[in-house]
Amino acid sequence: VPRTCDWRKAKNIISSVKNQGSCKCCWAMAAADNIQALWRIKHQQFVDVSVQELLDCERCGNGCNGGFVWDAYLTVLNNSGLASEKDYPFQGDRKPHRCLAKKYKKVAWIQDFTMLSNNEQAIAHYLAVHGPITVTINMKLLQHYQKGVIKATPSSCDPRQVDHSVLLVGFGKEKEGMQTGTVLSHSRKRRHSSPYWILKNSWGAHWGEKGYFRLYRGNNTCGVTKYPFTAQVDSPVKKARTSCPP
Amino acid sequence: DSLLTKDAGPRPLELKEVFKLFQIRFNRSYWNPAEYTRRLSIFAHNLAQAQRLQQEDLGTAEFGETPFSDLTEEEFGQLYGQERSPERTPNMTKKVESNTWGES
Repeated sequence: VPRTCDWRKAKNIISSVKNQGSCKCCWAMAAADNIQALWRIKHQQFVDVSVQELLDCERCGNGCNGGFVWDAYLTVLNNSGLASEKDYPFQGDRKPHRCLAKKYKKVAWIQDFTMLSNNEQAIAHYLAVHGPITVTINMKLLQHYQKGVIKATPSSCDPRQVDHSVLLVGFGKEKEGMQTGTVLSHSRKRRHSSPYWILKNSWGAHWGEKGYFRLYRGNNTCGVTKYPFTAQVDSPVKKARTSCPP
Repeated sequence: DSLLTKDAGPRPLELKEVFKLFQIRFNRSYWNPAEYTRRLSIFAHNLAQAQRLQQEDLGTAEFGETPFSDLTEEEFGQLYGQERSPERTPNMTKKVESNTWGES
């Protein structure tokens, strides 16, 4: 596992930070970000996939009321691919829309999806080798988060109560020497340098660290290891024709 | 009493000033005075909560005013969290075991 990994530094892999607004679609945005990042890495082809298609065509069809990343992957598998964001744009409202999956050309496909091991070292290795993945965390502390690395305990952020899906785009270690800061008009001493995860949120680029935030890496902060999911992307496989008589 | 009054005097004004700046920064308006007062109270509670988190945090995170500072914890959860709690993951998923990492 490398010491650091930040997929934002790779050109045209991570798309701009989205804003889910009043639609509770973090699950769809995280899954879409995962699929398009992996597609871009694997095929060196710049695609922006449709979040709205995931919302409209999810099994229950009310994607703005919340969901899980595996709902998104199942939708992509059921619809045999995903249209582009340009053709099928995000509406950002809570009202249900008709599924228009058949209307538009598909630009990305997945063959499967996988839940990774909950070992943080293994997750880091997978991320470094394959690309960004989705995780679901307890978002409680994000309400007041501005910047820096969140290091919580199970009592301050219960790792079992996960309720927000985001894209894990990298990891690193905070450098020594950046140990003082001014917070709420009084300064305090910082603790040791700490390893961290870099996560992409879907609350706009003005939130947190330009739309991103960091969690401490190594103690399952806020349940980051509970549901590490990723798609496996590839072009659709043509079924082999058989000549065997029925 | 007089000391308390003196000390407590400027605080509401300061808080209101901070809240006014928050409203401007995040384009917030409230439709009636009662709602304004309620949001001001939530805002004050959240600033105190952020300060508490700041003291408890073991990392380098900074907590304070955010676009969600006029929401209660429950409202924030309802607006941005997932309603359903995932009781189990789908059957078709599989775990990638750590002993396969070396292959790539």
